[in-house]
Amino acid sequence: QWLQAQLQPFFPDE
Amino acid sequence: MFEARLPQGQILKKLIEAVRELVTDANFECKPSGLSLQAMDSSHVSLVSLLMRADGFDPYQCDRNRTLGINLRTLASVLKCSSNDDIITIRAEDDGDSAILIFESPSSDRLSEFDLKLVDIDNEQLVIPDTQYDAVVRMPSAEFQRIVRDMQILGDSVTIACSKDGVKFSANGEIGSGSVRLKQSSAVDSEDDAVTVDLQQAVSLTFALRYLSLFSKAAPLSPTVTLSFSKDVPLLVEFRIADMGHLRFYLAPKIDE
Repeated sequence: QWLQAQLQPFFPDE
Repeated sequence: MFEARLPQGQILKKLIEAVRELVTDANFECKPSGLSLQAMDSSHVSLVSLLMRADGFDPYQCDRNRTLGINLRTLASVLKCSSNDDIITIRAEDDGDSAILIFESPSSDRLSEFDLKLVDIDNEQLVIPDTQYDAVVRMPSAEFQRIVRDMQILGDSVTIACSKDGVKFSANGEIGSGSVRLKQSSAVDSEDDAVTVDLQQAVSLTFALRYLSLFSKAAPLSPTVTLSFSKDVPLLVEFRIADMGHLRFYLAPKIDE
């Protein structure tokens, strides 16, 4: 089973 | 006032066609240096980042920074009213609440003008860190589009493995499994046809084909695409826009449950 990760943890908010 | 005239208007058409299924509304950031856009898809899994430098327009005028919030489906519909060889101008008055699109035929004997209402978009800007990637693969964009389409008949995700020999795409699902292997090109007539792998270390990652398929809609923008991989960081898929900028897509990696 795979889970699609969210992008935000990789690119912090400005 | 903001005014940007794009002699190769079809670049804008191809751009919006490439992102309109991924992103519904987007803020175009207009600055003296050029035009940019950053937006995530609604599930926050992928990111679109567009840059069009001012020197790619003729002329380009931007007195002060402006944010133009535009519904991309509306924009795509309006752009369908232009011809492929039209010159396209985007204009926004300082105190206006609309963006004006002007389509000019090459001989200037036909001029059409559309006034698009701007929309308020609450958009969080993400900071994209500079990354040294483990592997950077460059290949013809039509080949990328074909492989993504072919892998979709097998499953909903694809594993991409980069090694010094080349790059291998593989998928498996209920009906079976399959793979496409591309070797690094030794000699090609045109650089655009080449497959190159710039490898720091071998890497193998799995991604959702649904998103790669959406990214591959940008293939008409550029003859080549660059895929950059590192373990546990988002994939970068980049299409260069002539000599004026780029359209980049980022996709978070899949994680083992």
